[in-house]
Amino acid sequence: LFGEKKIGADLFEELEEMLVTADVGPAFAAELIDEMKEIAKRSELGSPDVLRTILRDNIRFILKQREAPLDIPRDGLYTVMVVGVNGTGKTTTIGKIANELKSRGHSVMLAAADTFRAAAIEQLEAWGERAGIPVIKQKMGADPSAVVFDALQAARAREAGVLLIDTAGRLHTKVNLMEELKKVGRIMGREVPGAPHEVLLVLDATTGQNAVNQARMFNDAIGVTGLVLTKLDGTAKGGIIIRLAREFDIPIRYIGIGEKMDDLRPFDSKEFVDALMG
Amino acid sequence: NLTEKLDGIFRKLKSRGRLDEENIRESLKEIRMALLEADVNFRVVKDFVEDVRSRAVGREVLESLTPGQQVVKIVHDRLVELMGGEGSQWLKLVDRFPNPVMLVGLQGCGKTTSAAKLARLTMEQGRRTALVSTDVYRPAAIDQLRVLGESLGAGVLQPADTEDPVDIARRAAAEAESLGYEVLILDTAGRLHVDQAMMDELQRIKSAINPSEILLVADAMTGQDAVQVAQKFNEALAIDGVILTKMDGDARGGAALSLRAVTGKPIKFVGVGEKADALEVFHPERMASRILG
Ligand SMILES: Nc1nc2c(ncn2[C@@H]2O[C@H](COP(=O)(O)OP(=O)(O)OP(=O)(O)O)[C@@H](O)[C@H]2O)c(=O)[nH]1
Ligand SMILES: Nc1nc2c(ncn2[C@@H]2O[C@H](COP(=O)(O)OP(=O)(O)OP(=O)(O)O)[C@@H](O)[C@H]2O)c(=O)[nH]1
Ligand SMILES: [Mg+2]
Ligand SMILES: [Mg+2]
Repeated sequence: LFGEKKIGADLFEELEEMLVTADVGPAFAAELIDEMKEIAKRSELGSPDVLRTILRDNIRFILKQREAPLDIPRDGLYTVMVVGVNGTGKTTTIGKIANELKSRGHSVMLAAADTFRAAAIEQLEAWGERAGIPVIKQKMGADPSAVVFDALQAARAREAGVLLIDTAGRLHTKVNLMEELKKVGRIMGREVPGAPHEVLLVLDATTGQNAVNQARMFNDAIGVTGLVLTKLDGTAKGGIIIRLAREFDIPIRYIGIGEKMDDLRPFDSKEFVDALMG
Repeated sequence: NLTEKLDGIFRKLKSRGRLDEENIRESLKEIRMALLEADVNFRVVKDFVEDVRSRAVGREVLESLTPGQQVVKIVHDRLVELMGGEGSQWLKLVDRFPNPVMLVGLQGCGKTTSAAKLARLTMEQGRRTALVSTDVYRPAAIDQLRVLGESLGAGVLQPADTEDPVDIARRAAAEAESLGYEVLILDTAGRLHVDQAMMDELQRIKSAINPSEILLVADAMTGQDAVQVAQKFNEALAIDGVILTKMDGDARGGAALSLRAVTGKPIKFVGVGEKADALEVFHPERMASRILG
């Protein structure tokens, strides 16, 4: 009995380290470990493997509820606004999604509504060119709402099925930038009933606990309807997404696994947990 | 906040005017939690808390402080000491022109933007500065640096007829020298620390131009992974320091401690915005307070 208890302590420490270093967050990790300890006590489980499996299933269960790919109707215009803090991979992700949707028969258009950052428009145009998808743009410095307005008109005129809107990276703490985003959302809603149909928040897997603040503030400001977790091809595990899956009722649409056009996968809870726990 | 939590803990204990193993045990747990919540790496936290424990045990509580405040002070001072201290806080610029300054790091951390910010800084000091991008991978990366450079009035070098980053670097260095530039800031493509071919590319650029300074650019919101990234980049290049970007957000920035603990190299600058003037010198006391929340 004593021997089993000793294994328990080491195993729980090891599991806690695994969860914390995966960016699950210390409080949530402690909670998951406490649950494990309860189970181990009650059912007198001595096997580390059984406990690991229970933890894996627990996490998988949380994530499975957020597995929901984009479901784009085959008629009408579906608008997707892509948002997030600076450098997370929004523009690149738009290129990937646009290409994927086009290959599935949708007629896609892009809107270059990042009118602030140097060469942002050129960067999106390059992706548009690669995928053979038209990009609606204005000059750098133009009002993003004006670009989006134009893009909606163009999308309707050309009877496009999907319009993906690239926005400038912005820290969720910058009130004026969040107001700018809200304005874009309002303009869209006025022009096309129901727009934006999807607000996709792009998160970087290397981000730590700040991702929770990002999700909360973007959601409070404009209502987020989907998440993308990028850069999972690195060594960061992106465990913060488990916290987000539990604290927010927001589907996880895709993961980014590289810098090329094809480096996009629909979110799969089993694959994610396998990568997390080995 | 942390001080209030610790005061609460000490109120429940028989406070004896001296810190001991017993009465700081709960406090150390709170400190550990605070640091992990701030994204300091798990192992770095373990070592740090043990370090604080050994410093705190036996310490007298100063008359002017509560025991909680005393413990926080020990933690705060130790953080400042670890993140500050020796190590040049400025760029190592010498009289051999041009001084190549190389910026490296993961994708999207702010290298290109920081390159322009550094150029503005050195130009403010009266040093003729040129910029060059070796990022042949990211669409419009070269345009991005050129637009930023031109709005500063910095030289922007774009060696023609080559798509090889090492070649671009070598030729830009030669051109910068012949044109009399004192500083040449090299922007590199974002890359994964585990992409061996891309890390080799950085080593070849380094050998080709012999930089005066190699700076790792890292995002302040980086989580536990900061340790792996820092280790690999430092092993490959022997970095001279770090630029911690996006500090104008609300990330606690625990990565700062992890980066320093793993590489032993100083954080030299922090990015505090998207514009060219948004670069500040690193202040360890401010960082310590921020990490502790
Ligand atoms: N390794 C890896 N890199 C990625 C991934 N997604 C994007 N990137 C890279 O991350 C960097 C930033 O990507 P962008 O698409 O410019 O990011 P952004 O969010 O649009 O940036 P801003 O508009 O400046 O806020 C680029 O170097 C991309 O190639 C991914 O899944 N894996
Ligand atoms: N708020 C804020 N944004 C920043 C800061 N530094 C950079 N950025 C933004 O972060 C995003 C990425 O910056 P880049 O300079 O393109 O990053 P990078 O490291 O060169 O990206 P890659 O070349 O793709 O690896 C841009 O939107 C920048 O404006 C900063 O200190 N604060
Ligand atoms: Mg972008
Ligand atoms: Mg760049």
